[in-house]
Amino acid sequence: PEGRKMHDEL
Amino acid sequence: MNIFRLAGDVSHLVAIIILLLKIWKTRSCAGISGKSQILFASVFVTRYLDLFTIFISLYNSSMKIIYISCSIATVYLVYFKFKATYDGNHDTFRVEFLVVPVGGLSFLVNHDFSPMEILWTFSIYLESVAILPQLFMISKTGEAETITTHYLFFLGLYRGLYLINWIWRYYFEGFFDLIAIVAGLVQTVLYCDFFYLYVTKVLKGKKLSLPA
Repeated sequence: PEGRKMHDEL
Repeated sequence: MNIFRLAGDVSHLVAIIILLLKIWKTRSCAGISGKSQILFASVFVTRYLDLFTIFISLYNSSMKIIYISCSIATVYLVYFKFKATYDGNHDTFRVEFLVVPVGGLSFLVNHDFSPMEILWTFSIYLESVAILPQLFMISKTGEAETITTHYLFFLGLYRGLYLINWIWRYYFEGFFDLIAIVAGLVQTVLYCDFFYLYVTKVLKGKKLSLPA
């Protein structure tokens, strides 16, 4: 869930 | 990070650099929609606010900084340094017709109702339509310089590659971000008509001109 909100793309 | 994502980022960078170099070398921004460039700069600024809050990788942060600086530099060249060459009479797309609905939608459909997340969503939606003033300008003048079409090609290619990246990530990582995917699809579709002209005309050595 935490990773869900992290936008790792540009 | 997969090869499609990397290739997408690189073609995005190539597009931005092509545009900057074209303006710089010809000392002119004729045929370039300043409005689209302002929209793209807004896209980067609102999306990359997380530069200050989270660290993903050196690659991620440096690319973000490069994209933001280049897009702001482009806006500066169009509206200040080479303003005399800016074709404002043909750059008449009403930007408020994009920004207002996109702003409203980002409040309604987002992953999380927080300022940062709403701004991120706004940037994703805005990016998908930010090229419209440029395409509108080309349809109005009926032609585009070949170098401008290369810029558009790489910009469209970037989104196309991101779509493949998302299919990849869905299969191999179980990752998907519906907001990004839907907006990315819309964005790619907007380039389809242009891609057709690019392949049938520009790649065959002809100038891109539309039938009157």
